[in-house]
Amino acid sequence: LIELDSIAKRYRTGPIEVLALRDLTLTIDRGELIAIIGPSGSGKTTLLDILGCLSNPTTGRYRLDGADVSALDEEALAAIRNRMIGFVFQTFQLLPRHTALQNVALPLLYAGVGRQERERRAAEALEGVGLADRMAHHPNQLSGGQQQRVAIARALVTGPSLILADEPTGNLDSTSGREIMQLLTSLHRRGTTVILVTHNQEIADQAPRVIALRDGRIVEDRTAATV
Amino acid sequence: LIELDSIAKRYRTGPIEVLALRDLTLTIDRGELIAIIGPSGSGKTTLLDILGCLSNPTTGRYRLDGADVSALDEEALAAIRNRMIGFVFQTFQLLPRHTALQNVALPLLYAGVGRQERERRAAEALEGVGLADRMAHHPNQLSGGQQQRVAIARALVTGPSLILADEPTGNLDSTSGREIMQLLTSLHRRGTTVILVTHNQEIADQAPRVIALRDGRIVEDRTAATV
Ligand SMILES: Nc1ncnc2c1ncn2[C@@H]1O[C@H](COP(=O)(O)OP(=O)(O)OP(=O)(O)O)[C@@H](O)[C@H]1O
Ligand SMILES: Nc1ncnc2c1ncn2[C@@H]1O[C@H](COP(=O)(O)OP(=O)(O)OP(=O)(O)O)[C@@H](O)[C@H]1O
Ligand SMILES: [Mg+2]
Ligand SMILES: [Mg+2]
Repeated sequence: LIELDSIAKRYRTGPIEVLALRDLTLTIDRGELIAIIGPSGSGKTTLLDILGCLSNPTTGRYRLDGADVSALDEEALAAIRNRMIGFVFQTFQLLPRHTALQNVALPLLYAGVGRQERERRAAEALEGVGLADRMAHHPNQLSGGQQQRVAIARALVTGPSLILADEPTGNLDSTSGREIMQLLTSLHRRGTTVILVTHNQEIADQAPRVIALRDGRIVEDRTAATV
Repeated sequence: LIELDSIAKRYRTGPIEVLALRDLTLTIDRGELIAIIGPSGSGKTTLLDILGCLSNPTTGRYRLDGADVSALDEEALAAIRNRMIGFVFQTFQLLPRHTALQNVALPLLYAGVGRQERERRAAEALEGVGLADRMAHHPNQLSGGQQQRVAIARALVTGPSLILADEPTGNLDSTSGREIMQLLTSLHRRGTTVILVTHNQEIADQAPRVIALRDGRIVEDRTAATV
């Protein structure tokens, strides 16, 4: 499903220049469940953004589902993101002037789904993360962990085939974190490819494959002997 | 140092009404190190905001250092916050158009410290959280954990007597999290009162006193037998 070939990512703005990823090569098959771990600043978010077609590598090649992503224009990329990818952002990125329900329904709006069906599916996604009683709240009327769960619900609502989650349990108590993992692992069992960035060893332990980054490189790529 | 007496907090905006804290009574002595734990949505941030004079209780009384906080106007509260409190926000709340150094220097600017001294102390605070090489970056040029560490440095830069930290390690790998805890516990040993909200049991275990919230109430207030 995913082939990264000698990927590098350099950020350059004025005097600031950072080589966030260096010569990274990686293959991921359809249906895998992978945890990406590594120190703060090691390039995890940068890698996930490239996988999610949100950011272009500086050099190297990214083939997603056989297609060379760098050859695609923004419109084609947006269609791919909407059609097949669900992304949970490390900083949530909810729309402040919209309710939880409206935020979760947004990907369905882009996909052309009618209003009644959108609201039904968004409500169902919010129930799935324990927020049935917070649907009418705006983000600033939600706790940190509730905002994170809205971001998770939004990433799942279109039933994407690839879920990219950047530290989805960072603001959650262990019980809520476990509920989220149950949600993700059940989607995985039904064939969804799930890639999680996490700082939580308990979460990483549940993934059959763990990729460790350090200073923009892959330093370890371990697959559990038996799953 | 801190006396909360029958504190309640109700949020009400249009149709939304939530009783976030209910009849909460609590005493905290100068120099304590306390962890506040509890499920997502249980009222931890709401409690911390009241302790930090950022939010007024709906009913009940808050005495800080002997003074009734509800009797003070916004100017007096701002002076207290600047002079004695360092606050690490769950969502960081960095100024996007300012560098890491400028963000960390801001409390010193409010305190009337001259520019050269501000920059020296801000640089020192950033070195203390491992960000010596990121001082000129803006928040959107930093990783999630780096933004969190800038927020921590900013909370410490004035040498406050009370530190309130809302999930300070949520976006940090275990090594960086441990470094932050070493920083906070060393300040505690030198007399600073430290109150941390955390979802991380390892962090909670390092506090002599742990307060557990559920549905806006204190359900447990445990002090370790020996420290
Ligand atoms: N401005 C607001 N208007 C309405 N309800 C609010 C508002 N802010 C918070 N709430 C609600 O108050 C409750 C407590 O929120 P709080 O942010 O204190 O929780 P928390 O314990 O910090 O949770 P987390 O661990 O997820 O950060 C939540 O149920 C939340 O939905
Ligand atoms: N726009 C940018 N301009 C310059 N440098 C950047 C930019 N975005 C990120 N960086 C740098 O690139 C490096 C990798 O960032 P990234 O966000 O991928 O780290 P991360 O592994 O997700 O860290 P964390 O665990 O703290 O979230 C960091 O050192 C960061 O300072
Ligand atoms: Mg990150
Ligand atoms: Mg909170």
